[in-house]
Amino acid sequence: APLQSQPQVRVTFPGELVSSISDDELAESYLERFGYISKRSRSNTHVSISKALLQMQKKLGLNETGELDQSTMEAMKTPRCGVPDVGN
Amino acid sequence: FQTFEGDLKWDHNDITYRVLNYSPDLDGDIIEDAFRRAFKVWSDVSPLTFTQIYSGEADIMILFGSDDHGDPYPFDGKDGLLAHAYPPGEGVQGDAHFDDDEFWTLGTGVVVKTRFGNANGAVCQFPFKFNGRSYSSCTSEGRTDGLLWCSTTTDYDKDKKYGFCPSELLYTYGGNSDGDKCVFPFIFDGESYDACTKEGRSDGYRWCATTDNFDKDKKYGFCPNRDTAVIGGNSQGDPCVFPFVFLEKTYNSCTSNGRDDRRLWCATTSNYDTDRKWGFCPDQGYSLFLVAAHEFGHAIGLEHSTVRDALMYPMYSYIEDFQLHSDDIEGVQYLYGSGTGPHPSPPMPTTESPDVSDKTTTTVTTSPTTTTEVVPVDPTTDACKVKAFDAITEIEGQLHFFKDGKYWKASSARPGAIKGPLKISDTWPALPSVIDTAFEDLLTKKIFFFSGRRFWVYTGTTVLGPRGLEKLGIGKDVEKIVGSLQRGRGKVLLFNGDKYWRLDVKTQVVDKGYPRDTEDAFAGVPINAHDVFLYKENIHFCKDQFYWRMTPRRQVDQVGYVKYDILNCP
Repeated sequence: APLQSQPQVRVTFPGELVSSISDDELAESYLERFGYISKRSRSNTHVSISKALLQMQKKLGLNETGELDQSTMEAMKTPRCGVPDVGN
Repeated sequence: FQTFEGDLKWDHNDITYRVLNYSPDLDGDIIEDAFRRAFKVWSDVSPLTFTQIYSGEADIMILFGSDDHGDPYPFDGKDGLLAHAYPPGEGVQGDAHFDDDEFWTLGTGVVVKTRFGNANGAVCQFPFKFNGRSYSSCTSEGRTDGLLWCSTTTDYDKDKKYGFCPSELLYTYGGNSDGDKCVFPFIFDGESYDACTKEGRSDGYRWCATTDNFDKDKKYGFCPNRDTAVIGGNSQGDPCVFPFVFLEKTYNSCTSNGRDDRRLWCATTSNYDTDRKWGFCPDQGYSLFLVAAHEFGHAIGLEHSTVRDALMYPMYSYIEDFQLHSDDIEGVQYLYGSGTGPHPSPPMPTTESPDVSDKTTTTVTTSPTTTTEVVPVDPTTDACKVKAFDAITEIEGQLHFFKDGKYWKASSARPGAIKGPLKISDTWPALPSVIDTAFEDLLTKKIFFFSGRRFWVYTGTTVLGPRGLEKLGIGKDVEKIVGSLQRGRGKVLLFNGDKYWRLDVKTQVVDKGYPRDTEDAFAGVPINAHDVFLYKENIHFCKDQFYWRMTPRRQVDQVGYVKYDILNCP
C-alpha cells in the first residue's frame, strides 16, 4: 500500500457513454422501452409514471411503492433481455 | 409464466436452428456447445427437438451483432440489453440476436480454448506456473516466434501440457479463407495494414486479409479476440498493450486509476496519454448458455415470467448449477405438452414379446379394446426400411450399404437403382455379419473391412486376416473403428467417434501424432457419428438416419436423410 494517499485523478475517457441523464429520465426511458408506458402517454406527469412504476415493480417482484426508490433504480440498471415485459 | 398474445407457438415440434455468425469472444465450438445445451434445456421437458442446419432458412436464426444489427431494435453497447428474440413464426419471428458488445463467456470469466500444442484443445488454466512464475493470461514467454500460449493445467513445469491461444497469427474465423491465419502486412484499398482492422466495415468486427493483398485476392477472415481483448471503450476487441503509459506513469497490468467506479481498464497502445485508445479489461462476462436458454424460451413462445428464480425472468443473474424452474416447465408444457422427457424409452408391448434379436417390431392395435398384436418386421429385405446402416462405403464406383449380414449396391450414375440385398458371406466369406466400416484403397484396390477390434484385407478373392487393431498401432482401449476416409497418397483416416488416426496403407501402421480429436479437425459434425465415409469427394458423417456432409474444405454444407438424399428412396 502507498505510504501516503495520493489525490485521485478522474479522467473522462473518450468514447465512454457518460450518462448525463437524470434518474427520472432514465426511468421514463426504461418504462417506455419495456412497454410500461407508451410514447403517446409519456407526458411527464407524475401520476402516469407512478402507475407505470407500480406495474413494473409488480412484474419484477419488487416492493410496490410506485416511487423511484433505490431498489427500483438498481433493477433498471441490471443487465437484462431486450424483449419488452408488456405488450408486443 | 406468460405466453405471447394469442399463444404464439410453432406448428411443428422438430425445430431447426442455424448459427449465422460467431462472437470473437469464444471459440466456435464452445458457442455451438452453449447453444446445444441451451436448446436441450427445453427439449428435455417438452416434445420439441432442435436440429442445427448449416444452410437455408431455419426456424430459429441466431446471430451476434451490435448497435444497429439489421432489425428495428438496436443494442446499447456493453451491459444494459444483452440479447433479444422473437416469438415463433415466419421470417424474423423465432430468431435470436446476441449483443456482441457484451463479453460472452460461460459466466465465470474468459474461456480460452487452445489449439495445437499437446492438450487436445483443452482450455487454459489461469493462473498457471511456468519457470516458477505465475501467469494470469496467455504469454509468449519461452518462445521466439511471438505466439501466445498457455498451460492447460495449473503447473506447466510439472505437467507440460500446453496449447496455443486465440490469435490472428494462428487462425481466423468466418470470412472466406477457411480459417487461414492473417498475413501482415496486407493491402486494403491501397493502404498497408500491420494488424487486424475495423476499416471498411460498419459492424465493428476486426478482420484481416489472409493473403498479402486483399484488393487483388479478396481473401479475408475475422480476427479472434485475444484473452486480453478489451470490451467497450474506444477499442473494442483490441488487446491491451503492456506496459502502457497513463499520466506519465507506466502500467504492466489493468488498472482502475483515473476512474471512480473501480472498473479495470487498460490502454490498447503503448501510450494512453498520446493515443487515448483504451477499453475495459475482461470481467466475468455473461454466460452465453444462460442467456441463450432464456432467449430460446422466447423463440418457442414464452414471454417474461414474474417469478424471480425462473429462467424467463427478464434480468440476468449467473447460476452455477442451472436447473430449469417449475414455472418455465409449466410454461413450455402449456404450449407443447410434456413430451417424453430427456431419455425416452421404447413403448412396452402389452403381450409377450417375440424374439427380436435380429428384427424390430411394429405394434398394431386392431381396436382400442382388443389385445395388441405384435407383428415382426424384417427391415433388411428393403434398404429403404433400414433406419441406420452398419457401414456405407464406395467400392468400384458403387456405394455399398452394409447391414446385418447383407448389403446393397447403389450406382451414383443411376440414382434410385438399388441392387440387393446380397449376402456378405457370398461375396466376402471370411467376414462377420456386422461391418463397422470398410474402404477401398484407391491405389491397390485392396478392400479393408473392420468389425469390432478385428480387420480383414481383401485383394480380389484373397483374404488376409482377421488381425487385431493393435497390429495397426491402435490401442486396446479402442473398441472399434466406425468410419474411414481415403486421403490420397496411401493414407486413410480411421475414426472411432471423438478420435481419429491416420493409417499408412502401405505399412499398415498409424502415423505418429495420432489419435487426434475429431472435433478439432471436423467442426460442426456429431462426434458420436456411427459411420464416416467419402462419397463424391465429400465427407459424410452419419448419425441415426441423418448425415452431415462436409466439403473437402471441411465446411458442413448439408444435413440430410441417408434414405432420401443418398439412397434416393421414394
